[in-house]
Amino acid sequence: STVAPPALPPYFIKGSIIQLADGELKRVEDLKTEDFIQSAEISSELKIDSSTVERIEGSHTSPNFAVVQFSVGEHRAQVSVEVLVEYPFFVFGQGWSSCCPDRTTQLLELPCTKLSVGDVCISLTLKNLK
Amino acid sequence: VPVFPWHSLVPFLAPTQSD
Repeated sequence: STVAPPALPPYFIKGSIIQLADGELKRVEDLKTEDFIQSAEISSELKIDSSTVERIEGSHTSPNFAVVQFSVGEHRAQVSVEVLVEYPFFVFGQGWSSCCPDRTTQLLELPCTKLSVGDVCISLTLKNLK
Repeated sequence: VPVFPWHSLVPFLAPTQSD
């Protein structure tokens, strides 16, 4: 039996308008590492963590999915996420990357490189609230 | 035209506190 893959969020489609924390508007394909860093600095609740890709493997449930294992933050906590193979992550200093960049470009028109073990992705955690 | 907040594009990876 075939199951229709879930739709990707609309904001990854090329041309989508993204609002940074200072109010500036940019297209998703024009975002730079600094945009995320500066937005997180302004944010009172969110902070950026470095998440290093430790492993990428196919999902057991569907060929449309991959399981990406990250080492998150200075404590290197292990976090695994199951995502569509075309789901883009933002790699520090590099830009959008996915497990299957051809599919990302085909479906979203978002310029994308191949996500690889050792890549350092931008992720978010909560700032310590007191 | 919809406008999306920057943080919706970033995965929220919250490590569980082990200490």
